[in-house]
Amino acid sequence: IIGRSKIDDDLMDEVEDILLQTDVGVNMVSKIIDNIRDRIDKESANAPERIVPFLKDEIRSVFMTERAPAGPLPPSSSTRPHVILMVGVNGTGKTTTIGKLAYRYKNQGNKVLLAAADTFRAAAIEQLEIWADRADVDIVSHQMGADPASVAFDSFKAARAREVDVLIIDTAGRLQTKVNLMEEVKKIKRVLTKQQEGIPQETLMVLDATTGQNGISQAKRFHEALNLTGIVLTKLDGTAKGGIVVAIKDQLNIPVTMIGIGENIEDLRDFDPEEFVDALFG
Amino acid sequence: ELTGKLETVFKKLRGYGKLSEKNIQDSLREVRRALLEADVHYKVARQFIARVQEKAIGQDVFKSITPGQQVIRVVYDELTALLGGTARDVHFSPVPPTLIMLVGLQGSGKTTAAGKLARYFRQKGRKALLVAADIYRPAAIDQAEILARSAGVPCFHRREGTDPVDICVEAISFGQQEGCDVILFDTAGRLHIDDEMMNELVRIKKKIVPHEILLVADGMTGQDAVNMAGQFQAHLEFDGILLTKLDGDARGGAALSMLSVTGKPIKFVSVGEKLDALERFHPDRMASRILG
Ligand SMILES: Nc1nc2c(ncn2[C@@H]2O[C@H](COP(=O)(O)OP(=O)(O)OP(=O)(O)O)[C@@H](O)[C@H]2O)c(=O)[nH]1
Ligand SMILES: Nc1nc2c(ncn2[C@@H]2O[C@H](COP(=O)(O)OP(=O)(O)OP(=O)(O)O)[C@@H](O)[C@H]2O)c(=O)[nH]1
Ligand SMILES: [Mg+2]
Ligand SMILES: [Mg+2]
Repeated sequence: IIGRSKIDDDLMDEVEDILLQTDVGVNMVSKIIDNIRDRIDKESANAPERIVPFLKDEIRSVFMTERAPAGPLPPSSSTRPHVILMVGVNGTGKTTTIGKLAYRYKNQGNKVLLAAADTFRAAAIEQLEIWADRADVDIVSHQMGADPASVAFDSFKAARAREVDVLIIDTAGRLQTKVNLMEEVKKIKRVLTKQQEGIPQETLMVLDATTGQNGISQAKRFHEALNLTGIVLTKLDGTAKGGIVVAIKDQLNIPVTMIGIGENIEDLRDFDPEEFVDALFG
Repeated sequence: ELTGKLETVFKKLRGYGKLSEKNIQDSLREVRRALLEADVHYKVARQFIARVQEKAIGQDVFKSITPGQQVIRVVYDELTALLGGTARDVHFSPVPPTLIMLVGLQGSGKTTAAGKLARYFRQKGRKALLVAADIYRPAAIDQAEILARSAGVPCFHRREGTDPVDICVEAISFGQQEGCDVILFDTAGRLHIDDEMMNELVRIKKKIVPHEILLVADGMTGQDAVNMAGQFQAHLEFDGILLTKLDGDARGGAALSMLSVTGKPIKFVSVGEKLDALERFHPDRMASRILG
């Protein structure tokens, strides 16, 4: 951008490359570039130094339309427990994120309960038990191979009985194309909704920031199956930009509520569109 | 067989004679789009397209297919050749045990891959040992033990002590005593920009001198594949890639990106959570998958 006297095709090609690198995807890039071109024409602002502010503006506005509040929802005492269902494909950081979230809610003075409803993967229950211990919260678990829906069911009963403020349910990683696994997670949600209308209040899909265009397919299918309330974007402490969430917000209007920035219990932040957009071009 | 939107674009390009530069340019614009949608890194896509352009120019058009289809054929052949170009066998040591180290980002599928490889080698009549060298992740050792048991192999681990390098060294003596001829070292997930953790891998490598280092990479990785693979290569000089979670609908363009930037072949693909879901890499199948 520096040293350019006007906005020309070469510059726009470079802008395209910068955008592509962030994983927003080729369709989103075309859309953004078209809007930038329109804006340059309208404002007859053939000034290269206007490009980056235009880009940031353009992307920020994707997050600002129909904007939901960022961060975890505060539990409302009238609809206790506040139930959060964590879902997503394999290895994205669901179990770790639950540990972080439990810690945060606990420090805010909430009574927190975790449910180990990943009864499939080796040592999944043990892993969540360690996080429960670190966050100093209780956990409901059965044994490996148990029906995840029954773990969810029992955890809700326990949450009611123990007057828990927040119940967070861990589920097994699953690829969105596996019909039987998507049916399984739909059943977990149904079982909860049958117990109390309106729960789970949050259904969060955990998405790895290194994920490319498949993120859209993940969001689409998990949303169709479960009606997602938000996305947690993890591993932003790496070099991946996580730009796929721009396309997801644009196409499906699912907001990012939190981001994971490391493997420790405090490495969770509320999503800040300003910071995120700045980091895209960082 | 390439289907879908690429075909419809190419149906428009009919005619005989030589492939014109215009035919090729138009077709390649669509191919570039398909590659980017498939998560191929934008620079890698550009280089690949340039290569294909050179190959395609001046080719005679055959009467039975459209020029566009012909360009696709050149693309497919070139992609298959690139992906399959380098030798893809695991480096086995003439003197056992063969030492294989698994490295990669958090959550890419290393521990599961260690179990799969253990089972794979056991099926080939080898005596494998799985080493649980991840001392950080909660219940990592439990996970490795359970997978080793399913694979029917022993699992070396140390619950006290804090240096993965020592664990790996001890594991080798143990493996030799047990008459193992393949030892699989599962390491903790880490960021390529975490110098301390990358240094840990370098220390393990220097100490045990593995015959094979496999980068375990998630098949749905986007543009970051180039950074990640490039950095792991710079620190470690790995031997091959094991691409995971290809049982989903990710196109897997990261395969081409990582191969282009490191020159290292994809040796295995993981296509499911179960231990039997491991295959040798097939470049032609990957080429079709990337092209959508
Ligand atoms: N660097 C980094 N690593 C993370 C982050 N969140 C999770 N991880 C790591 O990612 C790996 C996978 O995390 P898990 O919590 O087991 O992921 P999961 O989604 O529960 O995995 P499955 O249950 O197997 O599907 C672990 O090594 C975590 O420490 C993050 O924000 N940054
Ligand atoms: N569907 C599918 N899931 C896979 C595949 N390979 C691994 N997984 C799953 O991916 C998740 C992460 O696998 P792990 O083996 O724990 O990954 P890891 O690289 O060891 O993770 P860290 O040690 O935390 O870095 C688990 O849920 C695995 O079951 C695969 O090929 N397909
Ligand atoms: Mg988990
Ligand atoms: Mg592991």
